[in-house]
Amino acid sequence: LIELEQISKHYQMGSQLVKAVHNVSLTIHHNEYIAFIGASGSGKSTMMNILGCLDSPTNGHYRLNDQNVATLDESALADIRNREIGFIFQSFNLLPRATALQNVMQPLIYLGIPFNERKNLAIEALANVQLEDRSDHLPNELSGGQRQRVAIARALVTKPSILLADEPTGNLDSQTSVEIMRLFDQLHKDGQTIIMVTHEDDIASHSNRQIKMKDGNILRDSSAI
Amino acid sequence: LIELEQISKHYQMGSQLVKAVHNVSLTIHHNEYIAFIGASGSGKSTMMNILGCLDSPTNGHYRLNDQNVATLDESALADIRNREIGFIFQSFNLLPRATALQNVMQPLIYLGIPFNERKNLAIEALANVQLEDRSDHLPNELSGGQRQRVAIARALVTKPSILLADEPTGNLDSQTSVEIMRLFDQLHKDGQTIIMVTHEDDIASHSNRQIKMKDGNILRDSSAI
Ligand SMILES: Nc1ncnc2c1ncn2[C@@H]1O[C@H](COP(=O)(O)OP(=O)(O)OP(=O)(O)O)[C@@H](O)[C@H]1O
Ligand SMILES: Nc1ncnc2c1ncn2[C@@H]1O[C@H](COP(=O)(O)OP(=O)(O)OP(=O)(O)O)[C@@H](O)[C@H]1O
Ligand SMILES: [Mg+2]
Ligand SMILES: [Mg+2]
Repeated sequence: LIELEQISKHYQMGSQLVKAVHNVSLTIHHNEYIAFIGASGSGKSTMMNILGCLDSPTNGHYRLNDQNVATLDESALADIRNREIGFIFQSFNLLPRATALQNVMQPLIYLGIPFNERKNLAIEALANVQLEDRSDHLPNELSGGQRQRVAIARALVTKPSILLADEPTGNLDSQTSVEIMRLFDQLHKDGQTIIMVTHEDDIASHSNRQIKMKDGNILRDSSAI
Repeated sequence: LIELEQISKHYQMGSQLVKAVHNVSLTIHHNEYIAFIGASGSGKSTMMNILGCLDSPTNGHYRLNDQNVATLDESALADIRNREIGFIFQSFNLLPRATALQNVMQPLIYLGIPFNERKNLAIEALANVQLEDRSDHLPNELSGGQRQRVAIARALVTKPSILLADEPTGNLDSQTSVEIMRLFDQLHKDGQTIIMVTHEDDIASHSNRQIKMKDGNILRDSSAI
């Protein structure tokens, strides 16, 4: 499904070169359930942005479904991001002037789904994260964990074949986290691929493969074959 | 130090009244080390905003150091917020066009501290959260956990007598969290008052009093006297 070959992401900061990710090679198959773990600043979100086609590497090759992502034009990339991938951002990235419901309906517009069906799918997605009674709130009228759940609902509403979840439970209490992981486990049972970043061992234990990062490199991979 | 009497915070959403906090009464003494726990949406951040004089209650009375906060004018409030309180926001609230160093220097301006001393104090605060080599990065050039640590350093740089920390380790791995809690514990040893919100039991266990919230109310208080 996914092949990363000698992937690097570097930032030039004045005279200093920051190697956010450096020479990472990795293979990910369909229906894997992967957790990236590692210290703050070790490169996990950078990896997720590359995997999600939101950022291009400085060096190396990324093949997704046997296509070299670097050779795809913007409309082919938009297609992948909108049709195949669901992305939960570490800082949520909700539209500030749209309600919870509008935020969750948004990814369905690209798929050409008519208004009433978009609304029904979004209501169902919000109910799955226990937020049906907050659908008319703007993001700044929601608690931190509620915003996180809107971001989760938005990523799940398209039933994506690849879910990328960056710290999906960082602002959630343990009971709410249990409910969210139940959704992820179900998606995985349905055949989808899940790649998440987490710093919590309980959450990582839902995965069947843990990849630990350190200083932009892979330190160890529990299922390196 | 702090007395809350029948505090409520309500929001009118069309025809519906959202009771974020409802009829909460509470006494907090000097040098207490308190953890607010509870489900997502239970009112913890709302409580913190009221305690930090960032938001005024719909009903009830808040006495801080024997002063009724509602009777204070804006300059007296600014004085309290800047001189007495350090606030770590659940969503960090960093200045987006200022570097990590500038963000941490900022609270010292109000205290009339000259530039060179502000810079030295801020460098020391960033070193205490292991970010001295990121001082020139803007917030969008930092990882999630690095932004959280800049927010922590900014709150601690004034050595506040009351630290309000809303989910201070939500984006941090366990090792980094240990280092942050060491800073909090030291501040508490130095005689300061610490009030934090957390959904992680390991973090809550550093406190000597846990207050659990549910639906805007206090469900239980481990040191209710
Ligand atoms: N400006 C607002 N308008 C309407 N409702 C609001 C507003 N701010 C907060 N609320 C509601 O008040 C309730 C309490 O919010 P609060 O942010 O205090 O929760 P919390 O305990 O901090 O949750 P979390 O653990 O998810 O951060 C939530 O249900 C939220 O939807
Ligand atoms: N735009 C940028 N410019 C410069 N450096 C950057 C930029 N974005 C990220 N970095 C650096 O790259 C490193 C990796 O960042 P990344 O966000 O991937 O870390 P992370 O593992 O997700 O951390 P966290 O657990 O704190 O979220 C960090 O040290 C960060 O400072
Ligand atoms: Mg990250
Ligand atoms: Mg909160």
